[in-house]
Amino acid sequence: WDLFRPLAEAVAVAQHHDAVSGTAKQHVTNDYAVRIQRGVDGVEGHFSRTLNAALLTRGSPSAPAPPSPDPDAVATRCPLLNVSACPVTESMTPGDVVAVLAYNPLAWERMEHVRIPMNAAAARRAVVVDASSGEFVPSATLPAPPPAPLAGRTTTQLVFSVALPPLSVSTFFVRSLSENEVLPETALAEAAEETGA
Amino acid sequence: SESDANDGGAVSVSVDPNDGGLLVDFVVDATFNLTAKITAAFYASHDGSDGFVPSGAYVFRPDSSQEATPLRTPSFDAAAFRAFRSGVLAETRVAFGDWASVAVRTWSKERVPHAEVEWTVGPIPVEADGVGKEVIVRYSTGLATGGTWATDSNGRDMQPRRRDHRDDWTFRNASEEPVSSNYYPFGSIATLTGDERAGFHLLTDRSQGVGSIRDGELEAMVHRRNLNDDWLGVGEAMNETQCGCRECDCPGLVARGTHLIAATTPATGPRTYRELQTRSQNPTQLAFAKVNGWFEESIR
Repeated sequence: WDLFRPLAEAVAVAQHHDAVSGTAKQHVTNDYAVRIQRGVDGVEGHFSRTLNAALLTRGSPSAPAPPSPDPDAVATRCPLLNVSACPVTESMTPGDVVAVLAYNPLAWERMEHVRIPMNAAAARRAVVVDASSGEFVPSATLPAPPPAPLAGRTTTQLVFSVALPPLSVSTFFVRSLSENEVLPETALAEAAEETGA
Repeated sequence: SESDANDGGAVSVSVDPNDGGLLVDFVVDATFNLTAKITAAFYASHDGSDGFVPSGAYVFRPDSSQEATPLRTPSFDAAAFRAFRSGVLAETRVAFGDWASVAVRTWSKERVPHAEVEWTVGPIPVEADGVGKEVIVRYSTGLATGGTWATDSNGRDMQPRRRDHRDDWTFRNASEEPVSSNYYPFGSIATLTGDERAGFHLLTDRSQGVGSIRDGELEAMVHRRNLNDDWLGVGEAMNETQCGCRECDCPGLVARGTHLIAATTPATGPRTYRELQTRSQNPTQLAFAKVNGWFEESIR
């Protein structure tokens, strides 16, 4: 309960009709938002630790003990995906692999369309998406949508569609190929054609 | 751009060469295609100079004495468009002037034929003309709706709406507030009814106001910036800026959201918009982790 208390209290405060409907002075509205975000950040940390515990314990009991955890290998959400911001995927360099964990909260299968920002260097050479089964997932890259990204930020989006089973976490791997890696053309992310037609 | 791998039929996006309008074409059935034109416009916010309440935080009161002003003069300007096509996704982007844009996406592997309309609006300029603005995205379909549509505001049942009408009192002053008196809240779905050829469905990712001010059209108010307090308690205009201070003239807020649009026969409408509603209101949660080397093997 202590973990969730900040969020619970922030949401309780936000039950006021001014918070629900936005009928308050801007600084008051901003204050509601700050409180809720602080609560979300607290739960976020717990969410990541839980996911990592799941990540690191999966694998056979006989597997060798993991090396000291790579600080980057922490599963995190990217709340600003809708504005093409996701530090984990934007910092990919050729040779990196990012696991994408997708939790489907519905009790039936759904088709999810994923759009994740990548920096041009990682996307330029070649990108591959595959499921945990090793099967390649058709994917494509296209320029990030406007407004123009901040200087030095991501300029490319990787898009793919996956079917997610009910009430479960599915894992996909996005790999930016390094110089000496060669894979079949069909596996690589297709560069979307800009068409004037 | 065209994505015709959808099981339920093709959804394609094109541009009207005459006026640069963005068109989304749905194959409703073998006998009927519906084309929805997407435009963006703003109503001037009423400033209360007539002694009645201005438009503000509590009150949505467009100045109905003026038509909504298009954000881009209707003309074909190739520079305003970018279209991308791939085996996964077809995306067409349109700039409506220099402070609003729309990206329309159709996904190839999609069971329920629909289009995603990602709208981005702001910062809304008010310095030059000193006029508050209520920005709308409008979908014009040409359906003969006879002034009827439906909205949901609780995610459970659809409320039939009729223009200039109220079931429980005599609606007389149609000419006074023809826009705001025909706006209703929609928490997730609005749908055009009344035409036996097809229904047009609009889904939102947040509570908004929606109205069918003209037959065959649905418009949703997606962003606003007011310059007058509406005398109902906030004590300041709904004029939010990025830095939040009142003194400087820093820019207004930028808002981005997603509408889902679909067109079906009237009979299959609920099946389609209920599925889209459930997906939209229960999004997949994504998490990311860089897993080079040992970690990748462990997770696999």
